[in-house]
Amino acid sequence: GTNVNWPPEFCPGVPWKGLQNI
Amino acid sequence: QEPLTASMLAAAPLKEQKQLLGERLYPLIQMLHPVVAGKITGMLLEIDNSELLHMLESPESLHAKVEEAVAVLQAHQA
Repeated sequence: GTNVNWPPEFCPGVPWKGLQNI
Repeated sequence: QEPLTASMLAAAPLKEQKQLLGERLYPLIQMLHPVVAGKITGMLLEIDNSELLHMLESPESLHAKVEEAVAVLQAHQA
């Protein structure tokens, strides 16, 4: 199924949320 | 702004490393694809740091990776 939270978007100055995928 | 080096990254915890790389990559990617820059940067940050550092030093490899990510993103959104 498509994971609607992917990709974990990067916003400057905002802590990136993608770490749990690594 | 001084170039980001492997030793600078090694001194930081992983979370900071990814943030540092993201803050450097985002503006470069925004020049190529302003609308999806956040998504593309998020995708590329999942790559290992040594390759991300290389992309910061080599515009051609950054450009190639960005185009690859755009294609994956479009396929994902289709």
